[in-house]
Parts: sequence; C-alpha cells; structure tokens
Amino acid sequence: VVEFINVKKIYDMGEVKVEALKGISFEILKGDYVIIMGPSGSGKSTLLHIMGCLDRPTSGKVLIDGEDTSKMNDSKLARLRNQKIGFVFQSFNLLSKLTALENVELPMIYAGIEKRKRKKRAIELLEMVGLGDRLNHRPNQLSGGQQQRVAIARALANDPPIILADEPTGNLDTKSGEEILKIFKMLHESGKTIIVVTHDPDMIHEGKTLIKIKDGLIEGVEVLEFV
Amino acid sequence: VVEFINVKKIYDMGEVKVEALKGISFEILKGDYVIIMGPSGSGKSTLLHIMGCLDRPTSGKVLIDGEDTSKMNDSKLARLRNQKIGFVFQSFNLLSKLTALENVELPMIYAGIEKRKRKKRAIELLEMVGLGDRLNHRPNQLSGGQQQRVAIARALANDPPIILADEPTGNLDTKSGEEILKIFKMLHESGKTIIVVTHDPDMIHEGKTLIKIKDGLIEGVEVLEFV
Ligand SMILES: Nc1ncnc2c1ncn2[C@@H]1O[C@H](COP(=O)(O)OP(=O)(O)OP(=O)(O)O)[C@@H](O)[C@H]1O
Ligand SMILES: Nc1ncnc2c1ncn2[C@@H]1O[C@H](COP(=O)(O)OP(=O)(O)OP(=O)(O)O)[C@@H](O)[C@H]1O
Ligand SMILES: [Mg+2]
Ligand SMILES: [Mg+2]
Repeated sequence: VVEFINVKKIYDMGEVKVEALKGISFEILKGDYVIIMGPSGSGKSTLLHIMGCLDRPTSGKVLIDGEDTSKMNDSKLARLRNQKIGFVFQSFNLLSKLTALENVELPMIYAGIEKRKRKKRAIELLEMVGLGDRLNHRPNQLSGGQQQRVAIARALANDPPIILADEPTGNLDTKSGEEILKIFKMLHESGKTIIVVTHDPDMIHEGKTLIKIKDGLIEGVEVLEFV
Repeated sequence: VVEFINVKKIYDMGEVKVEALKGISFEILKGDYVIIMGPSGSGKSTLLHIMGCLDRPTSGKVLIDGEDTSKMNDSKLARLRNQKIGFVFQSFNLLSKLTALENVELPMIYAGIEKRKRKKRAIELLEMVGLGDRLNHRPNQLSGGQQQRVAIARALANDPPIILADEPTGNLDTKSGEEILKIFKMLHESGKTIIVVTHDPDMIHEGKTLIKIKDGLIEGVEVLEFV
C-alpha cells in the first residue's frame, strides 16, 4: 500500500545541506501495523510527511496503492490525502481559531460530508478519545494531551484506510496512552494500515513490523509477531 | 522555596466554568527534585505555570523564596521569572523567526548579559543537549525532539536556581531522554531545585519527591529516596 524507492530528502540551507533522508527503500503491505523508531533527528517525521504526501522527496519514488505520487499535481495529491490518509502531527497542527469539534469536522467539510452527519461523527470521535466534555474548547483552552487527542480524532474523521501517527502518545499518561493504543488496535483489526512513529519502547508489543531509522537511513526491519 | 496555599484556578468560559485547580497546598524545599505526575487534563501544566509566575491563581497564595507573588506587579514578576526560574514549556514556545542560538540567547539579553559572553554560553548549552550542529536552524528546520532540546537549553540560559520542566522528554528517544536526565541530575547535585511534570514512570527513579495530581487536586505526596 506504501512503497518507497530510494527516497532522499535534502534540505538546502544555502551554505549547508542537511540530508534528512539518504536513500530509503521499503514496502508496507495493506493491513500492516508498522512501528517506526529511531533517535531524535534521525528522519522519522520527514519520512512520515513524505509518506503522507505532505511533502515531496528530493529524489526517489513514492507509491501509494501503486500510484506514483510524483506524477500527481497538488490538487490530486490533496484529494488522495483527504480520502486515503489520516495524519496525526507531532505538534498537532490544530487550527487555533476553531473549537475541538470544528477541528475534527474540518476533513469532513473537505470531503463534502453534510453538516448533521459530520457533527455527529465528530462528537462520537471526541467522546471516543475522552473529550466529550471539551467539544467547544479551542486548542489554547486544552491541555497538551487533550490537544493531542483532538489531533488523533481529526485524523480518523474520514475513516481513512491508512493512518499515519507521529508520536501520538508523547503527551499522554499511561492510561490515556493505552486508550489510544486500544483504538489503533481496533482500527487495525478492522483492516486499516497503521504506521506509527514513536519513542515508546512498549509500542513494540502493538505492531507487526518494526522499522528502525538512524541518520536518514533504515538501520533494520524486523517482524514483531512473535515478541 | 515554593509554597502554594489553597491555590485555585478557575477558567471562566461564559456558561461553563472549568475548575483546573480546586485548592492545592504544598511546600517544596530548596534543593528538592520533585516529580509531578497525573492524568492528561488533571491540572499539571496549570500548576506549573502558576508556580513559574506565568499565570496568577484565581484564589490562594503562591510564595517564591518566601515572597508573596500576589503582592508583585507584572514587571517585578517578570524580573523574578528571568532571574530565578527556568521554564521548559510542554509545547516549547520557541520564537519562530529566531535561530536555535538566538532563542537560547534571549533570556540572557533580558538579563543584560553582554553579547560575546551570552553567545559563548548559548553555544555551550546547545552543545550540551547535542545540538552543536543545529545552531542556525530555526524551529521549523528542527525535529520535534530538537525543538524540545532548544527549549531545555533556553531554560538553563541564566543558570536559574529553580528549574520547572513540563514533560521535557516527551519527544525524545530513550537515549536522548537519558542525556537530559543526566543534565538535570547534575544541576540538582549543584544545588538547584528541579520540578518536572512528566508522564514517564521511569522518572520516579530520578526524583526525591513525587506529587500526584488528579482532577485539580493533590492525590498524594510520596518520598522517593528509598525506591
Ligand atoms: N484557557 C483555558 N480555558 C478553559 N479550560 C482550560 C484552559 N486551559 C486549560 N484548561 C482545562 O484545564 C484542565 C487542566 O489543564 P492542564 O493543561 O493543566 O492539564 P495537564 O495536567 O497539564 O494535562 P496534560 O498531561 O494533557 O498536559 C484541562 O481539563 C483543560 O481542558
Ligand atoms: N526544514 C528543514 N531545514 C533543514 N533541516 C531540517 C528541516 N526539517 C528537518 N530538518 C533536519 O532533518 C533532520 C530530520 O528531522 P525529522 O523531523 O525527520 O527528525 P525526527 O526523527 O522526527 O526527530 P524527533 O524524534 O526529534 O521528532 C533533523 O536533523 C532536522 O534538524
Ligand atoms: Mg519527529
Ligand atoms: Mg500539560
């Protein structure tokens, strides 16, 4: 469902070039549950953003469901993102002028879902992540972990087949974090492809595949099913 | 060094009032290493912001080094913050137009430190957190964990006697997180008072005192020295 072929990402800062990804190749099969781990600064978020079509590689190919994303223009890419990919950002990226409810409704507005249906779904999603009593709070009226949970609810709004989550439990206590992992487990069992970047070693018990990143390169790929 | 006397914080949202802190009282002695834990949304960041004089309680008293903060005007409070308190924010709060180096220099500019001295110290602090090769990156050219480490370096800029850190390792891999804990340990052994809000249960091995918060109240205070 996701394939990278020798993907490189170079940030050109004038006198300095930062090689964030130095040639990444792998294939993720439909319905997998992939954990991506690696040191701070090793390229995980860069990788996930390119995978989620939020950024383009400097060179190399990215295939989503067999389609070459470099052949797509920006609007086709945006539609692909809106329909197929739910993205949880490491720094949440919520819109500060909108309430929690409105933030979760936003992807459904783009998908053309009618008002009553999307409001109902947004409420259900926020209740599922324990924020039923925070619907009308704006992001700066929410705790860090509450903002993170709004970002998770928003990623699930259009029931996308692929979920990309960048450190989704970093601001959550153990119990809230386990609630989120239960949700991901349930989504995975319903057939979705889950790809999570995390620093939490316990997540090794959740996933089926582990990809280890170091210095912009894949250090190893492991099967986790018998751990 | 820090004393709370029946501190309450109520957010008035018109038709709804959120009681983030419902009456918190405790004393932190000079040189302690306090860990604050509790569920997402329980009031930890609110508590830490009031402790760091970034916010005022709705009612109750806060004493820093015996001085009643409610008797101070905003400029006196700002000077107290700049000289005595280093604050690491849960969402970093870096200035997006400044480089990592300039962000770390900022508190020293307010303290009137001359240019050459503060630049030298900012470089040393960024090297200490492993960002010696990222001095001229702006926050959006840094990974999440790198931004977190710039926020930590900035909090230490004026060598403050009190360090307040709101989930300082949430975006760091285990190894980078341990580097930060080593720095905190060293600062503690040099006589500083360290107060860390964290969701990481391993931090229980670092601190001397544990304060557990739940629903805006203190659920328990434990001595950790024999764990
Ligand atoms: N400006 C505000 N207006 C209304 N409610 C607020 C505001 N700021 C915070 N809150 C609420 O106060 C409560 C405490 O928030 P706080 O940020 O202190 O939690 P926390 O313990 O730090 O949580 P986390 O672990 O998720 O960071 C939360 O339930 C939050 O929704
Ligand atoms: N816009 C940019 N310009 C220059 N360098 C960048 C830019 N964005 C990221 N980098 C660099 O690319 C590298 C990879 O960043 P990335 O955000 O992918 O790391 P990460 O693995 O997600 O780290 P973390 O675990 O800290 O979130 C980092 O060293 C970072 O400094
Ligand atoms: Mg990252
Ligand atoms: Mg918080």
